[in-house]
Amino acid sequence: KSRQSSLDVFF
Amino acid sequence: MFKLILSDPSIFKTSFEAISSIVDEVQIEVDSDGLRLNAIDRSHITYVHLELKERLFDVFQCDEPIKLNVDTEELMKVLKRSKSDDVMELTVDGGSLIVTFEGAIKKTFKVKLIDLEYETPESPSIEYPVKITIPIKTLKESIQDIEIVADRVEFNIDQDFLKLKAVGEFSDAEVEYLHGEKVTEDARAIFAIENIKEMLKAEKFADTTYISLGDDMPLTLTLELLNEEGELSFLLAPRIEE
Repeated sequence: KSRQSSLDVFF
Repeated sequence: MFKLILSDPSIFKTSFEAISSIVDEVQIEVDSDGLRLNAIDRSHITYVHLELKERLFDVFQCDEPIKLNVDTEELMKVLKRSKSDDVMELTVDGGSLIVTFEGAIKKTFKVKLIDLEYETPESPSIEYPVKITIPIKTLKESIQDIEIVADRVEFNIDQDFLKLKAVGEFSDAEVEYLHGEKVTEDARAIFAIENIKEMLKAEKFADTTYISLGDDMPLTLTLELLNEEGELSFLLAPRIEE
């Protein structure tokens, strides 16, 4: 199982 | 005075093939150094950056910095009407971007400038442990191999290989590419194939692609033109295993 992460944590 | 002329519109067309499949709207910034844009999709999964240096253009007149907000789908429809031996000219008139293609015939399109609905954050600077090069056609073929079994792919880079792996319901697949780079750390992350295919629509932009990777970090795919006249890069958020 995997979930799509967001780029927000890298900004 | 604002006028840009490009004797080969394919760079523009190819870039927007990918950009328009990722984002609905973009702000194109032009100043004396060149043209650039940064955009992120609404779900904040893919970030795209395009830069075309002033010296890439046959004519580059831009007296003062200008921001052109366009609907990418509308611009793409226009760019699709160009032929590779056309000369493309970009000017601005009132609230429109004027795009002309001149070859055997001359075509003029007026694309309305729009108000942007949301702002794009500055490109994040991420330190990566691993960076390799791969011909973009090789990467594209590898993704095509993987996608027959699954909709997500694991990128795995060790000191010798880039391995793409997928575990499907009925079949598994693994593609190995000997990268020939000096890599001292391993890196592994999983991505949605659908998002990777959007980025690969820009395959004709440049032959050489750089892949930057780290464990569960975003994938950075950078396409660079000869003599650093232009760059198209993407940042794709990983899928995280639970």
